[in-house]
Amino acid sequence: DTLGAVLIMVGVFKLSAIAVQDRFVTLMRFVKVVSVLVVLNTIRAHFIMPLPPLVVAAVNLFGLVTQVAIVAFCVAMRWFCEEAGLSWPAESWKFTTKLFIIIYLFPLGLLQLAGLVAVISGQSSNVNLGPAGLLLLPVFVVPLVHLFVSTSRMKRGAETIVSG
Amino acid sequence: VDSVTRAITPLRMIFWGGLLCI
Repeated sequence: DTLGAVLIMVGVFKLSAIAVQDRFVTLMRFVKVVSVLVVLNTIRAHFIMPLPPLVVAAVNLFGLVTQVAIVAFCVAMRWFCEEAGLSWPAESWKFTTKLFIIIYLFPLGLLQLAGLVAVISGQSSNVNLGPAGLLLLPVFVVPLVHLFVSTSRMKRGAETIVSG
Repeated sequence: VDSVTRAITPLRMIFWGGLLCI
């Protein structure tokens, strides 16, 4: 997890170095901050220890912020494509954004919100999906695969422009 | 166009990172 988070962080920093426009830079700044915090959070998750309720609440809230950051990232990439005059890849990123909202932000966000409410109201919440969780795994891969597809479309779009 | 080409590698990194995080 930490390795993956570091990869994402480096990728995000490299991307935001390619400054396009003000709103892209602003949105990417938010994504950068979250990506660093995600790395720290995965390191924290290595240590299994009972956490005070306030920290549990903070971790839940942070999870929610992370989902928002992922969506923000996709929107930033759409702007990036629009700025470069790549309309088809921009449409593709729009679809990637929708997938992340439907599959990540909505269900996971609700789960984290429920966790947050549970902590505040002093109950312990434990979501255990069991074997069903494994079946859900391919579903979570879908938006990521589409992210890859969008990237490939960007590449092809750029190549088409270069070759005329 | 140049900036798009430069964006491909970091995007691929983010994809693999995301895959590792699932």
